[in-house]
Amino acid sequence: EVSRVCEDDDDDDPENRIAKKMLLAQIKSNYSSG
Amino acid sequence: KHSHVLQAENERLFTEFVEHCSALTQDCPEVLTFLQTRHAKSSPDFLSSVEFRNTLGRCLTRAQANRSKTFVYINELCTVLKQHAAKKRQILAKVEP
Repeated sequence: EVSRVCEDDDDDDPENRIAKKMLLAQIKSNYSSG
Repeated sequence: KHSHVLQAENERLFTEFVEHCSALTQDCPEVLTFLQTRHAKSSPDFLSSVEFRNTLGRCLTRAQANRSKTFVYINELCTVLKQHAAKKRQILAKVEP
């Protein structure tokens, strides 16, 4: 399961924060469907 | 022979990219696992292509220069690898005449 620690995003760069959320969403999606 | 050279170079670049990012993604190691899964599922043709080498080289250079955008480049690579997933290419090949 995706770590909940990752949900607490403290990145300063907005673009990086969005990319991180997108990646975590994909991982969650794959985990749910797999 | 040329494709083997490209494949080896791309593997070296990909390993270097993962190693660079691993130190910066310690709070989310599953992100790199996800990237490596995408890489493993990609078309062998793409993995030994000039296009992939250029993408990898660009992402690695930028990731090294902009440590605050690590996830941006990981996400970019994941997107590219997804577009060249082996399964997807096989399905397209069957559909196309």
